[in-house]
Amino acid sequence: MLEARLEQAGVLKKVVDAIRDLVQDINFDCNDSGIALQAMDNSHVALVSMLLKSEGFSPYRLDRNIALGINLTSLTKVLRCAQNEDILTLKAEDTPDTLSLIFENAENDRISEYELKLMDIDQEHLGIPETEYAAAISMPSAEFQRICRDLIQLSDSVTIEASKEGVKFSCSGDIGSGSVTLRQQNNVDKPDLSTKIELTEPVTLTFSLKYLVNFCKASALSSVVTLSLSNEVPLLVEYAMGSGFVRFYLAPKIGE
Amino acid sequence: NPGQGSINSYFFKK
Repeated sequence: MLEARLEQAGVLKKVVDAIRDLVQDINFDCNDSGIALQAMDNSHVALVSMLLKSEGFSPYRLDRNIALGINLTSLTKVLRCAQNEDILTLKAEDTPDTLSLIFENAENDRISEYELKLMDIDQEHLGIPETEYAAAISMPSAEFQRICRDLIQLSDSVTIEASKEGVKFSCSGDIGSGSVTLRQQNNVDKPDLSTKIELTEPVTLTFSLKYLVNFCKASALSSVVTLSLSNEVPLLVEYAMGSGFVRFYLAPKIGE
Repeated sequence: NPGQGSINSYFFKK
């Protein structure tokens, strides 16, 4: 049996909003670490990996590992019935046909109970090799979102160039070209607004902007995003939460 | 999707 109580339903709502345009039918894999998800998009260009750590739930009770096969459009409909500040409890049996979602307001005078039908989803899990990235850039997630939205107006793809001087996002399309360069800077008063670049060697890679714009839907989860790059491996875009993360991996464009 | 790599070719099947 699973019983997992989350202080704020808004956390799960934001996670689902962040990934539901990329992946549709997913398994929530529940084990001792927490509730995890790994799924590729239909075209197998991007992969999303999510973990809500068991420490983030109180209580988190699980008798045996279970996979909850969920259609995210359906889950979104049920989660719309919760207020962001509601306490959310997820409950499921050991071989579940349904997932129970219970929403309680903070005053504890309203309890809503929903049952979501589960699906059998046969999903392959990919092993993600441990990677020492050549460059790791942390920056405000809103800034990254703005850059992606701006550049997609000119082109389908963006070249990300990380060097000691900074990180340059550049694109070129039918109407012209554009670039945004961010220099490393440390905002002492507001650390979340800092741009930090950890670099072992310069990297230049090109990615599809359509996917990056999609990843940016996770900006509500964290004010900071980390981009990790190495030549010839997928880009890692990570949004860290208090007790968990949403990570997106994007295969680079090749032969450009 | 010309020139677009696939994620399967980087990560291994479990």
